[in-house]
Amino acid sequence: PNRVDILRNAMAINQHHDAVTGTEKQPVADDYVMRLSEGTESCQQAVNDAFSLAGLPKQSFCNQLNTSSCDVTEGHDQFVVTVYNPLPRAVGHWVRVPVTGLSATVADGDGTVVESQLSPIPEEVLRLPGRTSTATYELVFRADDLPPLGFRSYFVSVSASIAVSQHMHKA
Amino acid sequence: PRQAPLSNGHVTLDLDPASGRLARIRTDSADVAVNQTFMWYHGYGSDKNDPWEPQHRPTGAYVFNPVADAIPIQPKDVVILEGPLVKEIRHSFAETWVSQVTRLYTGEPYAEIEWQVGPIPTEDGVAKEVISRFTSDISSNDLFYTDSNGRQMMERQRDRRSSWPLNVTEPVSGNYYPVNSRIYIRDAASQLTVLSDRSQGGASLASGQLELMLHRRTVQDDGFGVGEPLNETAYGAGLVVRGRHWVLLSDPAEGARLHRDLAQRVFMAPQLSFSVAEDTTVEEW
Repeated sequence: PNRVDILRNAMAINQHHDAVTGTEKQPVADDYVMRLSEGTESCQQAVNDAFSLAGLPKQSFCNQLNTSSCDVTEGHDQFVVTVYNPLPRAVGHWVRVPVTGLSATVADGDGTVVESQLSPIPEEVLRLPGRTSTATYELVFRADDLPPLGFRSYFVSVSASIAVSQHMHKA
Repeated sequence: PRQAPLSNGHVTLDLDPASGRLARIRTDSADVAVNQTFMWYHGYGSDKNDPWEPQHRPTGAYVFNPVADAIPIQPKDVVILEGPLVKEIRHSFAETWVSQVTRLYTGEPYAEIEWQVGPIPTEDGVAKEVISRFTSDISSNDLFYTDSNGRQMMERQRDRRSSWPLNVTEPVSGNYYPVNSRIYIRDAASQLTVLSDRSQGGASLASGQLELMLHRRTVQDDGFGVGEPLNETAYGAGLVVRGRHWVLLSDPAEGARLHRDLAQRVFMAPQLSFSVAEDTTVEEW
């Protein structure tokens, strides 16, 4: 099957009024979520194939960034963030990724250092029920001038030893 | 408490020095007193009521039936974090199940509010429906604007329907409209637009005011067919929701340009993917 169609079908089902408004019974809500999850995963596989044509290594997708959690970024000292722009015009985007280190360096495709900032993750997020992440900071940087329907990648090095968060202070 | 305003070059936020809450937003083209806070509606119904009696219809999946006006949630602490790229105002509240972070990214024309609500406590048997309300000195009278399922913006008039005479029996919920992407109020000088990251209910219940429903937890079925209260007990505690609002303040003449551009950027936001690069250097990469 066309792997993108799995998400198309799930989205079509989720346009039923019960899914839009939340008037479905809980097991039905769970089923809607399962279908969307399967469709999303299938699309991610398709995206991975497309990226491999462009010479990129196998990509991971962090589906729990909404809880400031990501296995790759918080579990490794060096990783690459690839930012794909689905719009047909160039845009900039503020990237936020959870990390466990105390300092970080971000470089663009030319090896040029990109300005970045570490922000502590709010206490209320750290205490979220079910959150197992060890990340305590979010790395923030701007992905500038993302090409239309294209991507840029950024090389991130995280260190646990040097505190560079002196820019941040409590008022 | 903080006296100095927080600015990113385009948007300046003034905080009330006494409470630490947002007091004023200033941008390149507008300057408006704005207060924003969490509130909650006490939803009608208890497990002693009969959902099949319309006069005792509980609030639930199909109906929003508040008992009275919204109750404010008192602010507790404010912490300000200033960095080279983003400045943050972190508000906590007397109720520990709500919090928010307001962000100013360098050079952007908006303020971002990341809100978090839940698990909403219902051990007291009270349904709670949590909103974020913006109160400003914009003279919007009884008009406000919402999108219609992501299509064009529609003018809404409080306590009125365009094609039939409305007998107002539900002054709150009767003025709620679907907000799929944005809601705004305006007068001759200023326009306050709030973009949401998900479909929510929205209203303007007074001139200069707009509100968005963030989260609901009810204690009883509303009798319209779903057969369950809105009460998901993930991790045994009820759902926590975390989302974002983007706040734009501008001259009305440039409001549409700003909110259309921002809507494209946030609703078709760039997608992130990651790969491990432990055994390489940036030069090799």
